[in-house]
Amino acid sequence: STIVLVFEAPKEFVFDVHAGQRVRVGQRLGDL
Amino acid sequence: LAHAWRTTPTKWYPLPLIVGALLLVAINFRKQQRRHSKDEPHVQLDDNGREVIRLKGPWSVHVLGALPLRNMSRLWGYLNSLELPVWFRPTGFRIYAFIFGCNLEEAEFDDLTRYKSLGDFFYRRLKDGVRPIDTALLVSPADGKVLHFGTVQGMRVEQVKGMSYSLDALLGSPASPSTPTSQTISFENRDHAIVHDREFANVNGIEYSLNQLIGASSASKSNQETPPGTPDDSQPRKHGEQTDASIPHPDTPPSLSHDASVAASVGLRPSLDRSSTTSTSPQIKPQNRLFFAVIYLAPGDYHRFHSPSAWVVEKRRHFVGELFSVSPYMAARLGNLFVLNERVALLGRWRHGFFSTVPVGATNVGSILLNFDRELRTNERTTRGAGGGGGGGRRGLPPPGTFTEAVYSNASAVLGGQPLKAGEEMGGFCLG
Repeated sequence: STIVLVFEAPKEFVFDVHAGQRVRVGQRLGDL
Repeated sequence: LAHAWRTTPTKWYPLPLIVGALLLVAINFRKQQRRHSKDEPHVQLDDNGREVIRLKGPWSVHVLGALPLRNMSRLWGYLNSLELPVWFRPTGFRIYAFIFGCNLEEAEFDDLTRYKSLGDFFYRRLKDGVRPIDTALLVSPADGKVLHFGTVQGMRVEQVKGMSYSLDALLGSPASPSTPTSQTISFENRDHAIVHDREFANVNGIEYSLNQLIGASSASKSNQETPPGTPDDSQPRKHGEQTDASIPHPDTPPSLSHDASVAASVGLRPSLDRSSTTSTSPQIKPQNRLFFAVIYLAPGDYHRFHSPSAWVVEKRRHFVGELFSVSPYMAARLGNLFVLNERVALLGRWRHGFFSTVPVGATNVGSILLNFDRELRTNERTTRGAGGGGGGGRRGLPPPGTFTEAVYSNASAVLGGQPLKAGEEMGGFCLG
């Protein structure tokens, strides 16, 4: 199963993860 | 052989040279074709200018497309719902945990005999506090692997490098924001309110004009005519179970403090402007961009998903579809994977505008549950919409782009949708 997030955010938004990284519920994905 | 190799003279004839030259030309032409297809993904449009969603990939995915994946998925779910003997449960679940890398120490129950079936174990909860919620703007909605992320370019979402799919097809938005939205739709059966193409469906068997449905007046209408449901989010639903709840509703009315808390987090006032999502296509502010992220849940992962931010879910769109595997292997090979598979697009807004979360089903995990929506039924046997619409292997399924929609305007009178805090459990995936 997969979850796709699509969202609007300011252009300054940056992801704090890299492709292939393991993540857990509540872990930071991105921030301004 | 050595002697022959050394002494036999080599004679060159014109024919092999010509064949070789033709081969070189063919190889070069093929290379150019591949480069071209990577630079400009082929998008076939129908007579209305909308993209035709087809199965795209090597022969192996076409073979998979010919399999009865939905039936296999339901059979898999049935088998895994069978109650296991108590003596076998600890051993069986430990073997499963060993194979798929589950951390049993995080499971809610240390006593594994409390999980009656593999399906029950698969949908296990975690102990309180084992998943702290970060204070970042966006947090992970699930345990899993980040497959891909980035910005949406030209209303297309990149599946893998060089392969993309339409955002409209994923979320069910119209091809153009200027698409007329004044059609009147009647529904014969509220449980099967399928509306084709870009139109909208709602429940209650009442005629709604689309303008009413997506406009400000729709909220009051659906509020008045909707009996509340009483969901139980702790138990996965069985196939075929029906409820009388007509419009999704939280199990208990959300408290004002909860609404106010989410409202503060979302950065909106109760009488908020819903223009960003009550239209059928996200209207992006000039200073903003559309971002996307894809998280893959492996079979051993915790399979409930949580809210990735503080936001308000205004509507859900259920797309009945195929149930291909969504593993990274398939995602890299099967084009349109996420718009072919069965999925539930939850659309709403957060402090920066449009926000959506789309759980996508897979062969082994075809059932998607929402804690605040008992009406939702996924991976059901379907005979409607036969004809396929050219989807390629979509026997008996509604055409791609078809969805049923429910609005959550009655979930919170304050926010006009289902408010969720960051990290709040939303639902999950069940086997089959």
